[in-house]
Amino acid sequence: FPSVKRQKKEEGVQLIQKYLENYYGFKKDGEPVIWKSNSLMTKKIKEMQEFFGLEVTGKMDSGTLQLVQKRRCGFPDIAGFS
Amino acid sequence: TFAGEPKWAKQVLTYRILNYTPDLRPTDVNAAIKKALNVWSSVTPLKFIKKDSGDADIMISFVARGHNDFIPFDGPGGSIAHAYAPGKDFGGDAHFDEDETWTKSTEGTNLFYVAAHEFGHSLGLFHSKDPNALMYPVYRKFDPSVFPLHQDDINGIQHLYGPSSNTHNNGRETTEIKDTTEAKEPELPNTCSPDLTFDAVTSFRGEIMFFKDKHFWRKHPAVGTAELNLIASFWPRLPPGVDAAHEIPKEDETVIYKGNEFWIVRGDAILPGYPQKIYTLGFSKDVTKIDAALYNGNEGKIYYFIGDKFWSYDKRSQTMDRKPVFVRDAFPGINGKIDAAFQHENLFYFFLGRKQFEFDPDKKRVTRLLKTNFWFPC
Repeated sequence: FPSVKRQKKEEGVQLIQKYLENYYGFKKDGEPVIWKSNSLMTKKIKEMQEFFGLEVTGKMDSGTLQLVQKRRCGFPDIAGFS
Repeated sequence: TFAGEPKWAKQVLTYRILNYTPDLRPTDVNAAIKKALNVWSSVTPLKFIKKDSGDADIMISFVARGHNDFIPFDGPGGSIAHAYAPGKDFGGDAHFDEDETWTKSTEGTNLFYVAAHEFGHSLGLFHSKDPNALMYPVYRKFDPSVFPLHQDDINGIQHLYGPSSNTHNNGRETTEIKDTTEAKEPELPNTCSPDLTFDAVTSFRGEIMFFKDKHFWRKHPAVGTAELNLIASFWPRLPPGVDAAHEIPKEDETVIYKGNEFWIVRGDAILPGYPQKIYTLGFSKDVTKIDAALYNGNEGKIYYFIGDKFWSYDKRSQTMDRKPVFVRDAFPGINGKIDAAFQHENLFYFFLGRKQFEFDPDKKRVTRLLKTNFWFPC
């Protein structure tokens, strides 16, 4: 069922993108995220994986996806302080 | 800490609970908030006063979705609370997502545990990368048996405010200026008192540690002064009133016993996987606690004193003697229940009540009878 699989992956991308926006200062530029070519997002995922002590792959692996679904404090981990 | 290290310039802070979640009774919310603040006041000079009206340093509210601070909550799950660093206006304020199910148990989202984390922000702590720290950003299942602060949290908050000025507080109990019903702590004995006794004594990285109730003294043999510390300030997860302790210097490990459990510490870190049950060392099931322990570095053996007998554990073969033997048979001149013991420069020191015996294992005899405060500058 390739369409279901694709839909799941897109949901995962949206979930991680939202997480990075909320807690890692990731700012999307208005364009939809094209996964493989988005180096800024990869960089931010690496930052996040490094913070949580996960394997730093820069990829949306299952461990990373699990983590972004956990309950957490709403204060960013990488903050632009003001 | 936050960039610029914002912190409160005063030590007495006020807090006000603006509204209550319907998930809990107001008395339970009050208790959880008070307990969460006390976590931090137990390791710092900070004190907290509850206000019921007007402005307060830390304003606490339960809100859902957008709530006029430009950081909306997101419904159940996800972000469950947030708080602001010390400062004017909403600085220090803590917001809890009303869409969560707040509880006082291990189910749902435990309010005390989350509030303790958020008040860390209110006092000036940023998120920790240490997954064992309270200030780690991800919510973990609340374990009521564990003191929530990790050494990383204590280091952070004491960097901002210094340690607790209350030397009678072990970091696990409340420091509450409004609570007049709190039981008084027992007076800490004077190191020069003739009645001084110890729970446990051990060498520790060239120093000697003397454990008593919630505290321990650190004494370097070549230094004239002894330093008093809270056990909780070094090892927050260790209980007070330990039974026995000994060091294994070659491995830079110190083993601490309480009841039927033991912990191995290296410096101020408790090694993972502890506590373990003392039965794993090979004791029979009827052994429920150890009175004293001593590591004989020359023979690589650990002696466990229980009543008037002792068990011997061979560190190399990792085997325990099948049966205990009488203390008086192996250590002539020492008889009875031993409170604490340790080795120093090839000599053994046994503490029995108000007496201390120096024992030479080569000569197999007591060489000196000392007062318990012998090691202190009295």
